Parts: sequence; structure tokens; C-alpha cells
Amino acid sequence: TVGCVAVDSSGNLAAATSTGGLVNKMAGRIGDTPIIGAGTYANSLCAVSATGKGEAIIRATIGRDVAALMEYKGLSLEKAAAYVVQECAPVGTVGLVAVSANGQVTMPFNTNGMFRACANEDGYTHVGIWQ
Amino acid sequence: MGWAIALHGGAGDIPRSMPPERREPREAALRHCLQIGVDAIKAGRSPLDVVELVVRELEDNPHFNAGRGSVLTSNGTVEMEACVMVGDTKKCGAVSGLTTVKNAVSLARLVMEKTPHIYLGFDGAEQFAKEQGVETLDASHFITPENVDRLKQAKEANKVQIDYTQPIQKVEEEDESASLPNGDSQIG
Repeated sequence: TVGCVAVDSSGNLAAATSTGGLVNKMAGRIGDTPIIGAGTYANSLCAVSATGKGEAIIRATIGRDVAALMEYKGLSLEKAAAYVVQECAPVGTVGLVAVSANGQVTMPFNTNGMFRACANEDGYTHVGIWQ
Repeated sequence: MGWAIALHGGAGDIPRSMPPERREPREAALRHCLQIGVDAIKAGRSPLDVVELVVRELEDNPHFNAGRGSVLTSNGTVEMEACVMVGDTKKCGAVSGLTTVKNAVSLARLVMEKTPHIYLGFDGAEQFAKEQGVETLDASHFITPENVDRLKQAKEANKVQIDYTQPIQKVEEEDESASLPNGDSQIG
């Protein structure tokens, strides 16, 4: 699964995700990617794109839960995303990338690796696979 | 406040023993796609344009599980899915069950912008793609030899695999600490 999230200097957010799904999935199986609030979500606070095992991501409403923790509990993007990835989905099933309206970036995962990259206006750039 | 961009190419059981010839092309692709996004956002493109542009590039790279390189169903076919969402309006579009559309993410954006709906799937999504004139290709374009092998392994083990999963071994040979022959992760 591939995905991208972006925020501009005015705080406008967007998310996109695309996938082929799971190897040996049943024909007709729908995964998390096209389910709004599961594998992909954006509102005025953050944009989220998830990857991993779709069934786990749908059950945990990963994308929407990150936004909801920010919206209702006032958590930062980093804390909201970390909580959702570590506490809401089984170990080994999910990773996500997210940005907030104020330019924060986070890329947590509970699998043993995630192909990921990020950059921001301050010149910070990161490309990684493992912790 | 400031712009920021993040992207992923899949998660899963990615072994640290992955050999350089498999790791480096993926890292290079991540850097390449990140730079495309950075250049676009610096040029004043909207975040929606940026995420579509970056995901199209990732879809076209056979090292990742989307577009060319999509993993296979139990029938040996591809069924691709994509989604876009805009934060301030919560407008969104999604597609599933695509077999011929070169860049599913762009069709998802068209669903958002050109229909009163959020989500189109299978025959309806393919028909909409034709009506919109998006680029389509024979399904064989999306199928790589590597993914044919992965399906064969998964069928033999009667398992599904996410983006990057280590090759499935027969139960009697399973050893979680064993290093992999090719070091590649075989999940989605």
C-alpha cells in the first residue's frame, strides 16, 4: 500500500492512499484504503494515510481515531497517532503517516518495518524502513 | 506553521537482512517521490495536487503494492483500490476493484470531483474510468513475476499476506529466527 499526506503553509490538508490489497485475497475483498476513516482520512486538523492489514485497520478506524483524539481530547498529532497505532490495533498490523495543520509530521508503525519518507519547510528530511 | 509532506510504501514484516539490491531501489524510489512532492508544494500546488502526484509516482513503481506491482487475488487477478480526501471540506473519493486503470488515485479524485458520490467499485468504477477517459492498460501490465511467485507461495500455505511479509515456509520448516534466502519481505 502506498500513500501520501500533505499540508501547505496555510494549513490546508489532503491525504491519498492506493493499494493492490493482500496477496491471495478473495476476489471482491474490500480493504481499508477506500474506506473513509479507516485507511484514509483528513479534516481541518490532520491528514492520515495507513498501511498494513486492512481488516485490522477497518476495525480500529485508524484514520478517524487519530483525528478524533486531536479533536475531542486535544492530543498532539504525535501522541494521537502513537496511541492509535500502539493501543488500538494488534501488533504487527498497522503503520501510518500523518501531518497536522500546523506542520507536524509523524510516521508510527507497530510492524517491524515501514517504507516511509517525510520532509518539512524547515529543511528536515527523513527516509527510513525500520525503527 | 509550515508545509510538510509524508509518504509510505507499505508496512509489514520487513527483515533487516533485506539485501541491498532489494532495499536500495525502494529507498531511492521513496526519495524520488518525496522530492516530487516537495517540488510541487514549493511551487504552490495544492495539497490535493501534491498527494495525487506523489501517489501516482508510487503506483507506477513496481517495487510497491499499488498500480504496477499490485499483489494478486486468489484468482491471479489484480483488484486495485484508492482514495483521496481533502481536509477543510472533507470531500473525498474512493474506488475499488479496478483491473485496468493505470492510476487508481486519479480516478478516486474524479469520483470526488465529478460525481455526487464518494465511492465507486468494480464494473461501475471501470465504466466511469472509460467515460472520463483516464488511461487504462491491459491487466497484465500490473502483474509482476515476483507477485506471481508470492501468490504461489501464499496458495501453497493457504494464507494471505500483507505488503511486506517474509516468504512463507512449510510448517515443519518454520523458524521465525531464520534468515531469509533473499531477505525480501513478501507482504503487501
